[in-house]
Amino acid sequence: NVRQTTIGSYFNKI
Amino acid sequence: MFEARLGQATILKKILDAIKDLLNEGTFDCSDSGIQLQAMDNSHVSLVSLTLRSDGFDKFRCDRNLSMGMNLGSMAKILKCANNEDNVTIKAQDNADTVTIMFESANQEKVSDYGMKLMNLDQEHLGIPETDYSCVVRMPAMEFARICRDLAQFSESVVICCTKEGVKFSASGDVGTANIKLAQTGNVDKEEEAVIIEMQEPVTLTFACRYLNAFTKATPLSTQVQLSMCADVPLVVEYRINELGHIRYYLAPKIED
Repeated sequence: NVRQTTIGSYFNKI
Repeated sequence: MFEARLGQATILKKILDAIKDLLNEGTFDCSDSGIQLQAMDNSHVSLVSLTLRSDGFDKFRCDRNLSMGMNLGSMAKILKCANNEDNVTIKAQDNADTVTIMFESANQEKVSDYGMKLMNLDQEHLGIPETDYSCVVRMPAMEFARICRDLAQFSESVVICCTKEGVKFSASGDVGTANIKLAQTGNVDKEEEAVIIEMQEPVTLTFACRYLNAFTKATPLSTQVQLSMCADVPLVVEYRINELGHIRYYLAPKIED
């Protein structure tokens, strides 16, 4: 099963 | 006071075309150094980062840092009113709630201005970490657009596999399978037609075709596109805008559960 990740899981809020 | 002037409206039209399918609205952060926009698409799968350097404009004045939230659909409507060769000037007073976009024909005989309400967008900024990418591919932007369009017929996802021999784009679905391999260009006569691969380590990643196709709306801005990849981090798709800046799209990968 392939799952789409989100940008928020790689880049942090500043 | 903020004022930025470009010699040709066509560049701004192309920039807007490159972002408006992904973003409904965006905040243009203006400072001495230029204009920046950073925003995620609605699903937070991709991030658009646009940089326009002040020295790329015919005229640029920014007395005080300014954030202008704009509805990109409205901006597109206004830009439709410009001829490609028109000069375009974007103006705003400090703390204004409207922006003025002005077009002037090359012979100065037609001058039009459009006012647009600014929006207060509460957009979060993300810090993009410095990354040492395992593979960086430069290739003709038209070729990349063609590959994304072709593979989208076969699957929602495309697998990009980069080795020192070349880069392979694959998709498989109900119709069957598709594989497109590009080898690194041997003799580069024309730089804009070259495929150049800088590889530290081979990498294989899976991405949603829908977003890749949205990124290729930037194709008219640049002859070449650069893909930067590293295991388990977002892909960077970069289009340089000649003498003005760049647009970078970050796309979160699909991963095996």
